[in-house]
Amino acid sequence: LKNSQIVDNEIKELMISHEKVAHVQLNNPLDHALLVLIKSGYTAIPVLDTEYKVQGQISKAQILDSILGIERIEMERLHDYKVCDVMTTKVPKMNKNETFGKALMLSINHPFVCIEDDEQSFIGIMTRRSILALIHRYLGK
Amino acid sequence: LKNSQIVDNEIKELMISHEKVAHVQLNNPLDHALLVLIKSGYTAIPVLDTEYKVQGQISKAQILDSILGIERIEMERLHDYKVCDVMTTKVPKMNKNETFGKALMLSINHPFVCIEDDEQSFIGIMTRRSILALIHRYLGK
Ligand SMILES: Nc1ncnc2c1ncn2[C@@H]1O[C@@H]2COP(=O)(O)O[C@H]3[C@@H](O)[C@H](n4cnc5c(N)ncnc54)O[C@@H]3COP(=O)(O)O[C@H]2[C@H]1O
Ligand SMILES: Nc1ncnc2c1ncn2[C@@H]1O[C@@H]2COP(=O)(O)O[C@H]3[C@@H](O)[C@H](n4cnc5c(N)ncnc54)O[C@@H]3COP(=O)(O)O[C@H]2[C@H]1O
Repeated sequence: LKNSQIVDNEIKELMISHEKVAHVQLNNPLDHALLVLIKSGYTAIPVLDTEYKVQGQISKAQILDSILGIERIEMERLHDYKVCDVMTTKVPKMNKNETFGKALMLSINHPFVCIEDDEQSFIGIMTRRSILALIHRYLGK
Repeated sequence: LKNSQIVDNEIKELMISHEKVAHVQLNNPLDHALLVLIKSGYTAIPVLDTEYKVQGQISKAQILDSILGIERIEMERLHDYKVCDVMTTKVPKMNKNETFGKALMLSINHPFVCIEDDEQSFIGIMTRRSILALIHRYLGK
């Protein structure tokens, strides 16, 4: 099985389109971000700016670590911080026309990869689940 | 590329051996479990019983959801509950002699798979990362 046999337009088919991706904005307060994360049920989600470009990702762990006091989690401090204060800027991104092989390589160390169009606008995410499901389908042949 | 070409003894080489897997016990109080999860940095970890058999898995989200009050997270209630009260019993398990194809299939819907020996004792976990890294190596040939 060679990379070229995995049809590359599958990326757009495999991708979770941006309307279905839970995300937050750079300047959202952390209480809003934690609520989005808890309600969505996801560990980490993309952070976008006002031009819908990917700026990073934020996880529940990052939010809770930022308000972990000695005796307890100081929830009331959540409103004092913003997403941009605790997020990680290192989030894998690729263009929608790149290869499946690149998505596979990026997914080794990241649970999801952000997909951008030619203007770097966010159009969706590729998850490890969708990559593994595609490989399982191909290996089965 | 056929399943059989991926040498099956790779599972034991790819596996994270049990001494390196963060885990908790069925009867541990939730404050201990949350501490292990925060310190390990992992989203979810296996739950073992006193005979070192896999009984489930527990995540930070499950612990926090169990003590989420109206106004705040009620940390002081953590000591009142045990791991077995909030964990999920549905955790993918397989025997160490099964095929890579089975590990791949289970990893589609689960970030890790528990590996057992012939007495069902826990010997390690296979992670999506190690499966994707192996596939990337094979596809590159
Ligand atoms: N509501 C649900 N229903 C069924 N299964 C669920 C689920 N939530 C999580 N899972 C399962 O758990 C895996 C890890 O999810 P996690 O939230 O840690 O990590 C996720 C999350 O951080 C992110 N993600 C996935 N879908 C997302 C979405 N619609 N919006 C925002 N982030 C998403 O991508 C990571 C990898 O996702 P992936 O699907 O490969 O892998 C998922 C999936 O197999
Ligand atoms: N300390 C660290 N250093 C570098 N990268 C890190 C890391 N912690 C997490 N990651 C990265 O984030 C992915 C998701 O981790 P998560 O904790 O949500 O989900 C993890 C965690 O729930 C569990 N896991 C992995 N290693 C573990 C261990 N040694 N003990 C207990 N559970 C483990 O298996 C899931 C999938 O792990 P996987 O390696 O495929 O995928 C990991 C890995 O690519």
